[in-house]
Amino acid sequence: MKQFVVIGLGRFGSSVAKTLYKLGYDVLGIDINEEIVQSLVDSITHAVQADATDENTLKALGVRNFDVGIVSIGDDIQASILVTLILKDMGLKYVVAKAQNDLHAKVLYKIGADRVVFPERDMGIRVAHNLVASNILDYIELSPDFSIVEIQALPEWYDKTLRELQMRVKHGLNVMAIKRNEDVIVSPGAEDFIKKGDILVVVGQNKDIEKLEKHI
Amino acid sequence: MKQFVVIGLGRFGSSVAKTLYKLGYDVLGIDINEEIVQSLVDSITHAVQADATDENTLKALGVRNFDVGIVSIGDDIQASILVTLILKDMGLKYVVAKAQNDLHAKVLYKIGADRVVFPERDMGIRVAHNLVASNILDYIELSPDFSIVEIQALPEWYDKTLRELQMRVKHGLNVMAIKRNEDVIVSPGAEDFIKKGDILVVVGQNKDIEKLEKHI
Ligand SMILES: Nc1ncnc2c1ncn2[C@@H]1O[C@H](COP(=O)(O)OP(=O)(O)OP(=O)(O)O)[C@@H](O)[C@H]1O
Ligand SMILES: Nc1ncnc2c1ncn2[C@@H]1O[C@H](COP(=O)(O)OP(=O)(O)OP(=O)(O)O)[C@@H](O)[C@H]1O
Repeated sequence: MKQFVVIGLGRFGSSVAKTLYKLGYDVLGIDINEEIVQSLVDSITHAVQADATDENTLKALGVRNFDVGIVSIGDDIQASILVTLILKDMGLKYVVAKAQNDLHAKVLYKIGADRVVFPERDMGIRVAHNLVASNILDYIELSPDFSIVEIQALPEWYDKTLRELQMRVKHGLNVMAIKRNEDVIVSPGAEDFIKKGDILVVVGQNKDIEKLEKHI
Repeated sequence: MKQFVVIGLGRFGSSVAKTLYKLGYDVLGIDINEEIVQSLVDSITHAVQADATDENTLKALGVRNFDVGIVSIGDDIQASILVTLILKDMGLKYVVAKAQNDLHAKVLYKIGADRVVFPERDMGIRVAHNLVASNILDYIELSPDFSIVEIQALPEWYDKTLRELQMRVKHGLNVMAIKRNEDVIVSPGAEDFIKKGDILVVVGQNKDIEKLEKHI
């Protein structure tokens, strides 16, 4: 089973570490801040206080035996780059690193990071789309042209079937699921009704979605 | 047209502000740090240097005339709470605030925040699921039991139709779209083939997805 080492246990790093542990995987967490380490001892396999830029410390912790490394150090860009380099040098198969900006990301890729993530930036995009049309509860980019959105059913859609609403023909949107309270109706049929309070999960082109956003 | 004020232009706040502006909305950005303000003057309608906890300053900037407020101040929890309170007192219809932890979120809701977001935590969950099965490119929770995942097509699925693969019957998963290079095939039919390099966007129960994650 894959083993994960998470270096930098801030808001993002600790969320990755805890989720992996909950899914049943072994997780070693490392942070330079003793208080943060103490707060995580019961939520991951091992939590260790250490300065991850010290290569001998990482070797002593057996970090080279891990399959996947996550470097989620924020403000200290130099430390983030150095730790990523050390992990790749030690031979970890897959290293993911969090970046502060595009330049930081470029350097991380150059020194061997397998993937670079921008947690705050990506969430900012999703929240902005959500604010533009309050009926749009979530917005997930699939590709430059397509997205998935969760739309609160409009009053004019209540008690109508998908066939009557002609979502595909009129709005260019494909309804993939309907969330009704705690239930989810997956791949609804043309004769399924929309009820008040329903949330439609639709996929479509961004230009069709933006047209609907303006209309809502 | 809705007008937005974003207070705290860190990684998350600036992403929200820039995205709203790109979508064609008026955006006022406020930050206590002059350098950050300067870096955004060309990307949003107005960028102003100010301490947002000073009520008179916010009044002088006409913040009460905005429809939606976003408070994305991080480390200074007291400032985040104070600014959220001031915005609601001024009568803004909808205020979203970013929280550092559950306690902070509880206080924000108590003083009137309409929505509280945890950008780092939510992205941590998505990245963790992605790491568990490297074929899972994205993981979006729809409800406690259902999720949308993007799965890199497995070699055993190449050149087979969806009917042959029986995704629904065998894995309990509904294929909503197929990403092939820059194209997206929405609501694929039973006779559509899977090709090498395809990414399937599927919706299903978390227990079925986790079964597939272990199998990949
Ligand atoms: N050299 C290091 N070795 C180990 N941990 C480190 C090192 N440098 C920083 N850290 C830890 O990395 C964590 C994340 O860093 P920081 O708080 O700067 O980033 P952040 O982007 O604000 O984090 P987040 O948004 O995830 O909360 C902190 O808990 C910090 O103690
Ligand atoms: N009183 C205030 N008035 C206006 N801006 C403020 C105030 N206090 C803090 N800020 C600004 O809020 C922004 C975000 O705060 P901070 O960097 O502490 O949070 P963060 O959670 O690390 O941000 P992010 O993760 O979005 O980068 C900073 O740019 C900071 O200058």
